Amino acid sequence: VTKVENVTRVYTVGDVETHALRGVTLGIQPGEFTALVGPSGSGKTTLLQLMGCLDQPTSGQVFINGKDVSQLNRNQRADMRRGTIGFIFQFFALIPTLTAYENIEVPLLLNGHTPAERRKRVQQLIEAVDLVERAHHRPDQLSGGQQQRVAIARALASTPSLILADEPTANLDTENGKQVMEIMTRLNQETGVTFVFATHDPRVFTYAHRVITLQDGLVVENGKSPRK
Amino acid sequence: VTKVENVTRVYTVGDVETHALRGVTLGIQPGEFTALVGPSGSGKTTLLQLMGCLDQPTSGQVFINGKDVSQLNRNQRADMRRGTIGFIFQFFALIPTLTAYENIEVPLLLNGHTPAERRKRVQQLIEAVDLVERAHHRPDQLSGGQQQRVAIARALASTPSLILADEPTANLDTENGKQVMEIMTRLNQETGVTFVFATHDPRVFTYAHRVITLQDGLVVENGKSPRK
Ligand SMILES: Nc1ncnc2c1ncn2[C@@H]1O[C@H](COP(=O)(O)OP(=O)(O)OP(=O)(O)O)[C@@H](O)[C@H]1O
Ligand SMILES: Nc1ncnc2c1ncn2[C@@H]1O[C@H](COP(=O)(O)OP(=O)(O)OP(=O)(O)O)[C@@H](O)[C@H]1O
Ligand SMILES: [Mg+2]
Ligand SMILES: [Mg+2]
Repeated sequence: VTKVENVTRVYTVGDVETHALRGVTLGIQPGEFTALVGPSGSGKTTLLQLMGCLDQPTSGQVFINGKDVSQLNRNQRADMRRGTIGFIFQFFALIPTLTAYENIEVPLLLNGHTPAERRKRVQQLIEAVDLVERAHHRPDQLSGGQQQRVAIARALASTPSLILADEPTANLDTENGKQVMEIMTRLNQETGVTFVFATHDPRVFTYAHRVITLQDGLVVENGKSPRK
Repeated sequence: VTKVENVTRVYTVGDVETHALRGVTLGIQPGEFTALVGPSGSGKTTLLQLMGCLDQPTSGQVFINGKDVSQLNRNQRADMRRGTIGFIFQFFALIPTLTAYENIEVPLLLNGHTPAERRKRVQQLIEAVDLVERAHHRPDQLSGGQQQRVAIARALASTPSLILADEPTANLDTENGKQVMEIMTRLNQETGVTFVFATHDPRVFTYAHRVITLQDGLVVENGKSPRK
């Protein structure tokens, strides 16, 4: 469902070059539930952004559902992602002027649902992430973990076929972290949505079927987790 | 070193009132190494901000080193904190236009050190948090964990007598998380700096001498951790 072939990503700022990815080749199959782990700065966020068509590789190719997306421009990439890929950012990227409810609803507004369908779906998600009492608050009126749960609900809203989650549990307590992993596990098992998580949280990789390890911009382990 | 007496904090937005703290009384003694835990939304960030004089209680009193600070205005509170209290925010609050090095240096600029003293101290901190290669990058050129380490180094820079850390390890891998907890433990043991951490990370409370548990804005456990 997403494949990268020999991708590199070099960030150049002034005359400083950072080789965030140094040649990564990976395929993610439909239905996977995969954790991407590795030290801070190893390139996890960078790789997720390439896999999710949010960024372009410096060299190498990226394929989404078999289509080469490496050379699409920004607008073409946005069209590619819409409805197909859901992203949970490491630091949420919520719209500050919208409430939790409205933030979660945004992906549904782009997809031609009726207001009744949207309301039903948003309320279902609000309950799933345990935010019923905070639904009409804006991000700056929410705690760190509450904001993170809004971002998670939003990524799930239009049930995309691929969800890329960057540190989804970093600000969550054990209860919510577990709840979120179980929502995602159930979605994966019942509907086959593909999940790739970048995480430092050992509680998260115990749910993963496969664990990929990055170090210094290279894949050092591409294996199966002991779970499967 | 910091004491709160029957503090409440109510956030009022339009006609919605949120009782984030409902009457908390706690004393933190000099030299403590204390974890503040509790579910998402239980009031940890709010309590840390009151203890650190970054916010005012709705009712009740806050004392810093015996002095009642509950009714100080914003400027007076800033003077109170300077040099005395170091804060690690849940989402870093780094200055985006400054490099990692410059961000870490900021507290030292306010304290009358010579340039040579500042350089020595900043370099020591940069090495301690393992950011030597990223010292001259700005926050938007750093990974999540790297930004968090800049914030940690900055809070330690002028060796304040009290450090309040909100989720200091949320974006750190095991290695860096451990390194940071050991830096803080050593500082506490060698120089008596007082630490209060709000955290969901089980790895963090194993270092704590005392664990305070919040739930729905109230302290439900004020105990010692099994470690001591
Ligand atoms: N500025 C604000 N305006 C309105 N409500 C707020 C504001 N800041 C926090 N709250 C609310 O106050 C309650 C406590 O928030 P707080 O941030 O202290 O929780 P927390 O324990 O730090 O949670 P987390 O573990 O998710 O970071 C939450 O219900 C939150 O939504
Ligand atoms: N916009 C940017 N400009 C320059 N360098 C960058 C940029 N974004 C990331 N980097 C650098 O690229 C490397 C990889 O960063 P990335 O964010 O992918 O790491 P990560 O594995 O997600 O780390 P963490 O676990 O700390 O979130 C790091 O050294 C980082 O400093
Ligand atoms: Mg990252
Ligand atoms: Mg918080």
